[in-house]
Amino acid sequence: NVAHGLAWSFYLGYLRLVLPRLEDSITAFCATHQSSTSFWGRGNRKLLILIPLNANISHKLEDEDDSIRFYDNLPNNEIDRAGVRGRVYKHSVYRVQDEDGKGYNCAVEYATPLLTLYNMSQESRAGFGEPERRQQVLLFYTTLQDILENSLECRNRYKLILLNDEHEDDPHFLSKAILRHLQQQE
Amino acid sequence: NVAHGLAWSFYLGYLRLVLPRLEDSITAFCATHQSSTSFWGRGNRKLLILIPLNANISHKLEDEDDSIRFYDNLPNNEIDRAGVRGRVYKHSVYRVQDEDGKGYNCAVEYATPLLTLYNMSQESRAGFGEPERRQQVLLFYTTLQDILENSLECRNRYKLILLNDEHEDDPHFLSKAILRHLQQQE
Ligand SMILES: Nc1nc(=O)c2ncn([C@@H]3O[C@@H]4COP(=O)(O)O[C@H]5[C@@H](O)[C@H](n6cnc7c(N)ncnc76)O[C@@H]5COP(=O)(O)O[C@@H]3[C@@H]4O)c2[nH]1
Repeated sequence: NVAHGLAWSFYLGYLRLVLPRLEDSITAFCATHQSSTSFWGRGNRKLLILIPLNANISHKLEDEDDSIRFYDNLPNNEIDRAGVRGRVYKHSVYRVQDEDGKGYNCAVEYATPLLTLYNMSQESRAGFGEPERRQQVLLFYTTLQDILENSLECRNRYKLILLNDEHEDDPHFLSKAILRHLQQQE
Repeated sequence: NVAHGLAWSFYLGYLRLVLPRLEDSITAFCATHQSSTSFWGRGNRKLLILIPLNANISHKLEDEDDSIRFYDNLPNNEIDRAGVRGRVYKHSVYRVQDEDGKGYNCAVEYATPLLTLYNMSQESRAGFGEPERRQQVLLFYTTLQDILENSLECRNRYKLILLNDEHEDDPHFLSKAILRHLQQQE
């Protein structure tokens, strides 16, 4: 089950390394981006992880929804990993506007392993196709949820946002999904 | 089968992106490190990927073998990926000395997904243990070999080095394994 291994890999090789440092990164960011501090709500100091059921991943969020704008990157984290010296781990900050024009900052990104699931479903030699893919995305989501809920280092530092693609025809589908989660926290 | 998915992830999310750019990165590196040019043999312009059968991965190669020294990093590649803007991909260059004291430069690193295999085998909730791990490393190696041999973008730009841990008591086991592959090319 590919999704099971990818969820563990995402936790062991990424979230477990970066989530404990997230609070400090955001604090450092606010120190160098003073005008942005008011846009970070209390609940926004988490990494928002987008999980689209159809594994359709964009490389730039503003391509999906014009209520979303790239703002800047959080400071780099450099970690020696498996022979690569100072491998760089970072997150991007986006500003999301609600329907009243109010702006919210957040560190948000897609769950990268879904790119692997998507690409594997396109490669005949990888052994699974589009029909299994949705199932695998759900398995990835539930496995990851389970791992993170039991992780002391990651607790309260993330939010998994499962995106049901049924409303993709709404041009503000993504910003609304993000805002629902951000506003929930306040 | 976890190893199957991790091999595909390693190819689709990393090698397919970075190997086509490797030649240019090494050329740029030699331009800024003029004294190093004589240390790059003809066969050394490939990424050497270390695959230890016991999945025992170091973060710094010189910790394994004092005939190996960290030299510098290749220039950064920045790619927008899944919402992270300018995600950084780079390789580390090490200088490896043979028994006559002759030095060779090479871009070398461990296959990072093996860290996931190792860590999963330590986590009871991940569903596999140490006995299965060696089997999974072999499956990772054969799957990756198969994928790469059929990849036009990656052809001739890498070398997979399977490390049998039976000679780990030799303090120069790693440098000798690397040199065997480097000298093969000349
Ligand atoms: N958003 C995001 N930002 C990151 O910096 C990052 N680093 C890892 N990951 C994801 O976490 C998981 C574990 O990573 P690991 O390093 O074991 O495997 C990685 C690793 O073996 C290799 N790889 C990817 N990027 C690099 C890199 N910059 N340097 C070396 N190896 C890399 O290719 C595998 C797949 O990468 P992704 O498909 O991008 O997703 C990974 C993976 O799902 C990241 N996700």
